[in-house]
Amino acid sequence: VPVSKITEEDDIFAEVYLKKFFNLTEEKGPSARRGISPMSKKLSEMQKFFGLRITGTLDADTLEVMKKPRCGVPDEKVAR
Amino acid sequence: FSTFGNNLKWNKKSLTYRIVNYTPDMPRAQVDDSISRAFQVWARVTQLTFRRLNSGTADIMISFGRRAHGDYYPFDGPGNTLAHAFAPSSGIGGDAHFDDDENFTFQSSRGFVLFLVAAHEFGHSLGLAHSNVPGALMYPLYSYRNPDTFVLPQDDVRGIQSLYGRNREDPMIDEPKPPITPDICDSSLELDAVTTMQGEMFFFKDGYVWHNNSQSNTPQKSLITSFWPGAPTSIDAAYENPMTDRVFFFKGSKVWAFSGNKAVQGYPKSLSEFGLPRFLRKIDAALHDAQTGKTFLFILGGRYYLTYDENRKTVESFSWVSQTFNGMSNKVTAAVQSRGSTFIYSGDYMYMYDLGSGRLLRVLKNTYLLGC
Repeated sequence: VPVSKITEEDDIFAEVYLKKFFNLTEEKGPSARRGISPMSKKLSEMQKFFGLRITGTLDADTLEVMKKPRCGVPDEKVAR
Repeated sequence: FSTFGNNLKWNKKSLTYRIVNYTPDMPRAQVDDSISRAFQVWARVTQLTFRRLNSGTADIMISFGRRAHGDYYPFDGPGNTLAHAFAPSSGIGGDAHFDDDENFTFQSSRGFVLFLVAAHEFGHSLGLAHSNVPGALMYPLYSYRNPDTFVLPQDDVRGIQSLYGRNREDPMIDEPKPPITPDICDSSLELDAVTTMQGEMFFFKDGYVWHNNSQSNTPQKSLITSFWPGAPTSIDAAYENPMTDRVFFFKGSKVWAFSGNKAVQGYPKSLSEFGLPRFLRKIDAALHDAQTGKTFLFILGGRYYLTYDENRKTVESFSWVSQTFNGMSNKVTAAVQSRGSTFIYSGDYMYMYDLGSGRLLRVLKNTYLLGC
C-alpha cells in the first residue's frame, strides 16, 4: 500500500476517533506539559488493540484502520 | 473477548425485541429475517430465547436513524460508524440503533449485510464489549462474511457463555464446530496459499491471512476479506505478477485480481475466461517466475502443473510435478517465488528449488519464512 503523507485533516480525524472510541480526554494543568501526550498514549492503545505496530504516532496503517467501517460502541469498555 | 463488566447482563433468559422502524434499503421481510437470524446466533449457544413484540416496549428496541436520532451518540453519515447498541439495563439498555445513511443488504457484499451488523450489535445488547481478536464477531471493524455459512467464532461463544452459560437443552447438538483461529506457527499447519505482494509475504489459511513486514517480527493476522474487500473468504492458491503489480487469487473455478488491495475491474473471471483449460475445476498452488515471466499453476491434486503465459492468456506446457521438481512426490499445496528463490510447499515441509534446473536446494519447515 503506497505510503501517503498524514495531513492536518487526518490528525483531526484521528483525534475525533480516539475521543469517540478510546476515551481520549483533554488533559489540563502542569501534568499536561510533562511526559507522553494523551494523544500518543491513546494512539498506542489503539494500535495495540488492533494488532498494529505500536508507534504512538499516526502512520498510514493506523489511519487506514481508523477509516474502516465499524461499530459505534467504544473499544475501551465504557459501560455507562 | 471482553464484557462490559459491572455485572451488566440480563438476569433473565427470555428476552423480547421489537423492530420499531425499517430501512428503505431492503424489503421488510428481509429485515425481519435478518434480525431474527441475528438473535439466533446467540440463542443457539446459550439458553437465551428471543420473542418478537409488535408494539409496546421490548427489552431490545431496534431502530434505524440518521445523524442525531434521540440519544447522545449521533451517527456520522455514510461510512465509519454503522450502528451501535447499549449494554443491558432498563430503559435504553439493550437497544440497538442502525445508521440509515449506510446501505444495508440482505446478503450482498455491495453494502453492509444487516444480519452481520445486527448480530454484532446484539452481542452488545447482551453484555459483550469489543474483542481484539480479528475474525471474532465482536471485533469492532466490519468485514463481509457469507451469511449462509456463518458460524459464531469460538471467541464469541466463550464470551457469551461466560455471561449466560451453555445451551444445556441438547448438549449433543451436532452443530458445526466454531472455527478456531489456526496457529500459523504450528509447522504441521498445511497452508492454503502463499504469495508476495509489494515486497511483503502473505500466508493464507482458511479465512485468515498472515503477513510479515520488515517493521515487525511477528506475523500480523487479518481476515482475507478485510485486507482485500470483495475477495473470497478463503482461497486455494495465489501469485503476484510484479511486472503488472497485480496479485491473483484462485478459489474453485474462479480467479480474482487485485492491485494492492483494490479489486481489478472485470474480475472475478472463470478459469476458462482466464485462458485455462475448461476441464479445470481448481488450482492447488501457483507461483510466478520473475525471470521467464511464466506462471506455474499446480493442478489435479497438486501432482501436475501447467505453465501459463499471462500476456497471451495461453497455456504453454503441461507436466508432472515429479518430472521437473526432483524429489517432489507428494501433492503440492502452495508455492511462491521470493527474492529469486522458489519454494514449493508439500505437507509439513517446504522445498527450495533452482527453478531453471529443477534441482532441490533445501528442505525447510513450513514456518521458515514466517519468522515464528
